[in-house]
Amino acid sequence: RKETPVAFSQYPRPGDIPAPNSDLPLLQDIRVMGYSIRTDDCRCTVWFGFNPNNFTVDVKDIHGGELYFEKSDPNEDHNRYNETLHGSPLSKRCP
Amino acid sequence: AQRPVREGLNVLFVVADDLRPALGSYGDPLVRSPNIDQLASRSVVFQNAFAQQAVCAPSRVSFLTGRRPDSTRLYDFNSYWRTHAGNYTTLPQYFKENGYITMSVGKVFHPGISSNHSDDYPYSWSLPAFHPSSEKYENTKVCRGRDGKLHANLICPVNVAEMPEATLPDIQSTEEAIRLLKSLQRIKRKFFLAVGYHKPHIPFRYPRKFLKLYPLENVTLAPDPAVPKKLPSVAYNPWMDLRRREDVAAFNLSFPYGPIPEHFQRKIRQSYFASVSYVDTLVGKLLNALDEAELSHNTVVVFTADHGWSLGEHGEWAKYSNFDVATRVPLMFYVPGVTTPISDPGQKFFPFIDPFAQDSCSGLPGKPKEMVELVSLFPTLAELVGLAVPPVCPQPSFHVPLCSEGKSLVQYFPSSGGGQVNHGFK
Repeated sequence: RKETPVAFSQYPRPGDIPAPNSDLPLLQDIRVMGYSIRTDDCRCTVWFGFNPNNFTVDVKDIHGGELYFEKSDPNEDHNRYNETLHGSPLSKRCP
Repeated sequence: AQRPVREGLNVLFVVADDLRPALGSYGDPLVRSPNIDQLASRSVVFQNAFAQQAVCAPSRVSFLTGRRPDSTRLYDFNSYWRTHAGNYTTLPQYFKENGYITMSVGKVFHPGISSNHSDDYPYSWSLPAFHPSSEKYENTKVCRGRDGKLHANLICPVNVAEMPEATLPDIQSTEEAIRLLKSLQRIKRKFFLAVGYHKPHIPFRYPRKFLKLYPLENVTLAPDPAVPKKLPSVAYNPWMDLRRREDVAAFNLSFPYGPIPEHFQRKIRQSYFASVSYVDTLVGKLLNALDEAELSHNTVVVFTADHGWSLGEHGEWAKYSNFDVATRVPLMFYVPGVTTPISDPGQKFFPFIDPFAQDSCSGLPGKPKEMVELVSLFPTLAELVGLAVPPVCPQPSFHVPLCSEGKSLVQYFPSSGGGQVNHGFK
């Protein structure tokens, strides 16, 4: 009950490259699902492989990542996701 | 602390379509929204409220069932949760089953397959949902172009008298909602009235006079109109719905990243803001009618939107992404006797404010800034009016008709006793 308040959002995509159906893919065309967690410090989104037949994600199949820090980058223009790889201290600042 | 609950209150649930918090009460310096700001001044306002998916049907089914898209299994527009995921009790259905008369006016559920072509009637509503008759013209050629001909444009300020049926959908919805409020005053039954506005969803078809509020020279571009260098391509949405409108198609923009010419970017932003002021005026008329019907003293008013809309930030337009501008929404709760002092029937809280005569209020210091989610609407409204709060959903919950994946936000409200929110602005 003392957890940090967070907000979750998600968005589906048919693939990694923008296509005419990227905005609104039909269920059977969804191959990637981007899950976001938003805290008051940051937003982290990871785009996972998605299977529309059984509604599951493959957490090892990562198609992209986003990480924005609210204080220094409130407009979400500087993606620092890759800087969190390999145990960078940045990863400790956000889930 | 005592929870701020007042049993038996009515609910007026107002939802706008594609409305990011471009409102005076959220600190927007340009947008004139004096009626929504007035509501905000009597409400708990959440500054960091987020939708669960930035597109209409999945977001609406999510907050109306209190479940996330992974539980409704609706990510597009093409399935009905009761047969596709689980036979979930909805927010209005819960009120209906607890003695409320429940009514839907305009776009509350997304129409079509995702609400069983019936707006989930009769499960959710006591009466068939009302849809304005002029809605069918929304995507037809009704916008007068420079060539004098009619087009299906993105930017479509109109002379309402020249429109088919001489009206617009949101005007009709407001008239119907006001008619219902007058009826509800007479029959004296607890009610849950949901009013869904179609704007500022595209096309920007709105009364031309609202353009005057936003001279083009005052309209800036987005502060960050370029696609960010390190944005993964999968995160980018190519805003196809804009490209298909005749006035945008005429630019022959390159796909997917080709920018819209700057002068047209300004015009899109201008018309978005004008559409917001148009909705604000209608919300003002609706709330004034709540006053006139002597229902403001015993009706909770919720104002929110299904999701936001990119206005050129990151080289993007429309919704369809996880950016804050697409997922963040306005969210405010007016609770008589909680966010305002206890009042008598007939007391006026929401006199209509003409946006052409009065500026907006800007900024609301001291308002709750916790991260909250639209999926929490269901338990919050249940608790505010004294209904049992739906239990937290187990995982998975496909077999559980009544539960919530959100949590009541009542903890952020002032404690009961008629305390007034300290708004810190005039």
